[in-house]
Amino acid sequence: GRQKMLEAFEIVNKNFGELFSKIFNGGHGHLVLTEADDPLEAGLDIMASPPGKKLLHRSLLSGGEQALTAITLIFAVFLTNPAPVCVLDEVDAPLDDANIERFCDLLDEIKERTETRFLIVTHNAISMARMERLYGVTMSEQGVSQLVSVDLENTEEMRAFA
Amino acid sequence: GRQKMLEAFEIVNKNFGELFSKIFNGGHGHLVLTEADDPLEAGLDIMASPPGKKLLHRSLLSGGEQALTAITLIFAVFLTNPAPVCVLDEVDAPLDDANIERFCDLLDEIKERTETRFLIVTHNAISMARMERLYGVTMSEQGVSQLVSVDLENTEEMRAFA
Amino acid sequence: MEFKRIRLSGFKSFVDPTELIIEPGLTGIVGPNGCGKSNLLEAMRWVMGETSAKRLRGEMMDDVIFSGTERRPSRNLAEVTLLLDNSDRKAPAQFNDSDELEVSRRIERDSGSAYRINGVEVRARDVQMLFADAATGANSPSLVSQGQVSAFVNAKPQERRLILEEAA
Amino acid sequence: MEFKRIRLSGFKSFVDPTELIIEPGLTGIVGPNGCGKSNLLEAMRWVMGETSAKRLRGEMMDDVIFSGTERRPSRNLAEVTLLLDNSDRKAPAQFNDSDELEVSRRIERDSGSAYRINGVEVRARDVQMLFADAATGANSPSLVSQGQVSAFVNAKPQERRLILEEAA
Ligand SMILES: Nc1ncnc2c1ncn2[C@@H]1O[C@H](COP(=O)(O)OP(=O)(O)OP(=O)(O)O)[C@@H](O)[C@H]1O
Ligand SMILES: Nc1ncnc2c1ncn2[C@@H]1O[C@H](COP(=O)(O)OP(=O)(O)OP(=O)(O)O)[C@@H](O)[C@H]1O
Ligand SMILES: [Mg+2]
Ligand SMILES: [Mg+2]
Repeated sequence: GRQKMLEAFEIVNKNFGELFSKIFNGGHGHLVLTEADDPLEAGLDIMASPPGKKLLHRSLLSGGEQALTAITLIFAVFLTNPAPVCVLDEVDAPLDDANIERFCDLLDEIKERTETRFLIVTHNAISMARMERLYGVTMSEQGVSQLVSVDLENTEEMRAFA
Repeated sequence: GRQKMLEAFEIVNKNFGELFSKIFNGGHGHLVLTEADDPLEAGLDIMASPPGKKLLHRSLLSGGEQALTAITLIFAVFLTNPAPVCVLDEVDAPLDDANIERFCDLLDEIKERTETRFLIVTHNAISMARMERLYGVTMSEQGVSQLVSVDLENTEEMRAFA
Repeated sequence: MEFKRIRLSGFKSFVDPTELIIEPGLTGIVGPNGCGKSNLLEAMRWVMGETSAKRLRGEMMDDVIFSGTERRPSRNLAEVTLLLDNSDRKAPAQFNDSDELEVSRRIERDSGSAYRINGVEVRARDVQMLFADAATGANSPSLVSQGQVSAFVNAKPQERRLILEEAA
Repeated sequence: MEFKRIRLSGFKSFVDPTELIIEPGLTGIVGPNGCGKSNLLEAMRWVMGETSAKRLRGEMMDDVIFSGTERRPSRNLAEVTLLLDNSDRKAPAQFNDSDELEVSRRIERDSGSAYRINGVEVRARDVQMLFADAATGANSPSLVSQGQVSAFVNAKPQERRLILEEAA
């Protein structure tokens, strides 16, 4: 039990460090087990310093930096035990355009390394453009949802769904 | 004390109802004092039904609908006692393009009705375009912030700041 | 295990039967605020055995049943069906002789949920186990609901450690 | 009361002296993640008398002092100054004979904050009262910090009622 937990921690930590530097274009991140000698009781803390910045308390990171760090951890865990499907609901909301491109690069990489199928809800035009296909949800009748196919080649149509 | 509270509530409720229908392009919203006979002890609950939809428990509203409802309440309170400055940090993050336009219409209206000066942090290109001027925050030296003026007429420059 | 498609009927704002084909790679789901995107994702968590109404933004599980609009009456029944590919034959013995698995959950107002795998009634636990063995499930870190990222950021270390347990 | 400009020096990532002119109407503040936009807004709350380090994302108030980068050493001092127009003469008596009010707050590592209005040292309370009388202040509903809207949405009715008190 404890051994398994420590082994899992080591792998997640390694993945986290790699993905962090990739998605932050530099900098350094790692995980620590906290608050107990028994790893089965410990908490999981994140140490993150974006490129050029000092390691400060995690709460001082910006909204976008915190989101990116959490996404990195979720994917680090994910890579240790890939799931058949990954569903992300608007995780790109606090990210700026450059970080959204890097986030999509990360998705492409994970897609290559695993057999996972992704369902990604987004309002962002950049994320939309990086998808392989789009489904639009509409309510042409008020309060009633319907699913339609959206043509990725048709920028006008896509924008209407942003 | 109690009388003043009830009077304030009535005004805020009236403002809330008006702004709600405006920003949701229909529908109906109002406030209720809950959980106590003494308004000084009561809580403030929100009843919101977007156009065409039934009044359901507030938690069932979508992320964007909940944000819009909270923004409406904040402005409803604001109008009863306008402040000299209003500072909004990325409140448009969960909104789709159409709602961001309506949110900016609301800002224009409040700006006309009051003397308030607005500072609005955003990543969204539509919100940026609706501002009267833009200041960019940069970190050309890692970890050190600087303020620069951004030309609203220069779409390329603006996009670089999204 | 591979996910192939999901069908909904009467689930939240998806009152009319709807089908989403789940294809390989990256599929984007887009649309205006309030149109039903999160509802669609919640249907997947729900059929995988989500037991908490709160995690589905409701106060009780009946809240996932279509409750009507100004024009349409409410329903008393909601059903979601997930079609899975089982050609790798990694399912539990009792279901492992089929190439495909159809997992469905149905809820009737005031009478609770019923689960089926390939037409056979099973317990919620059987469905949860099926997905847990395939490194997924309603509580898997691979299903990130709206706003969950910021909750994760602000979580206490103890809470965040639960995610590590999903990897172990 | 009208807000005219804010100056920062040594405050979080704004180590070098910075000035923002606050003009009428809508001013947008833009830039990449982590560049300092929220820090700039927090400087305004801070000089208005914010007492909670937590609400400024820190663990203690010294966290607002520039803590250095790989290239620059940390500072021991942070100062923010707000310039207000007082031509409507609505300020408290002791400051009401000037057209302008300059409110400043300075913090020194390990020795706490000092407030001044027009050069005269005052208590935090005086600064808070000055802004409260003008329907603003660090805790005014007109200052919405990042993520506060979703917190508001999920707040209990009791917590939300506090906002009503700001209007009364
Ligand atoms: N049981 C139900 N019956 C009918 N409609 C429902 C039910 N539960 C929720 N809804 C409706 O579904 C809508 C929310 O849908 P959803 O959360 O999927 O939106 P969304 O597309 O994710 O929007 P956003 O982009 O803002 O997150 C609400 O307006 C609500 O009225
Ligand atoms: N005391 C300090 N000294 C130096 N740098 C600091 C200090 N406190 C915070 N920072 C830095 O400020 C950055 C965060 O700035 P801020 O929150 O203003 O970003 P932002 O522009 O609002 O980004 P976002 O768009 O992601 O919300 C962090 O990267 C952090 O390292
Ligand atoms: Mg949603
Ligand atoms: Mg910010």
